[in-house]
Amino acid sequence: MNIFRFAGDMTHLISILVLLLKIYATKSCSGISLKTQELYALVFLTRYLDLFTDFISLYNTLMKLVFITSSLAIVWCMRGDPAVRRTYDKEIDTFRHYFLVLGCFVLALLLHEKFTVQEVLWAFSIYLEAVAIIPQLVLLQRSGNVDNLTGQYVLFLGAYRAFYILNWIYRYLTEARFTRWIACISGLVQTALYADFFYYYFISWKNNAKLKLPA
Amino acid sequence: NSEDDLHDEL
Repeated sequence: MNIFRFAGDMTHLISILVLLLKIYATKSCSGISLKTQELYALVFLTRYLDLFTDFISLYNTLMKLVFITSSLAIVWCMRGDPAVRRTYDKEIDTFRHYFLVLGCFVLALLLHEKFTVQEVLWAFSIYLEAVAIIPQLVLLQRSGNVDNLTGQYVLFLGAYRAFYILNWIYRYLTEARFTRWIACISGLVQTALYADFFYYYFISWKNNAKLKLPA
Repeated sequence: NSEDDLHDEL
């Protein structure tokens, strides 16, 4: 474990806490893409298949449980809770995320560490996580105004993988045989997708203005 | 060795 990876995990955890706060405090999921949340639930379920077979550390196991349960709770709440469900932007959350799932699965069948069920699904989860934010970014562009908690949620979510990139650089420099090309390249694509969001977020912060993404 | 095979990152 290094400080970059720990900062990344904490930033990721904060993003989830901000989203839970928004949904439970405001009893609203307006501005949140259910499709992105469903993709994240799929990412964690397919990535942490080793939860009960490989014990890395208490921290690792705990965080996996937190990510799986929180992502499922958010999807369940957005689909099930009548009060929250009413605020879901159903008519603009229309990105066809099934294509993302299919594309990532085909890619995982072609590019993986080992051709085993667990490794192919692990690669699938890495590729899917890289593109899972797309329905959310599309929804924010369509909805125009972005409320503070939603903006902070996306900001922390984007920042976490940027910390992981620093972690991979650090591990590459300090560990003899460290090569994680699948995670590194996907992580770069994932962070790059947030580039324009980061830019408009910085502009709105600098001008102390409301965050608006151009359509 | 098995250590490398494990995905030790989240």
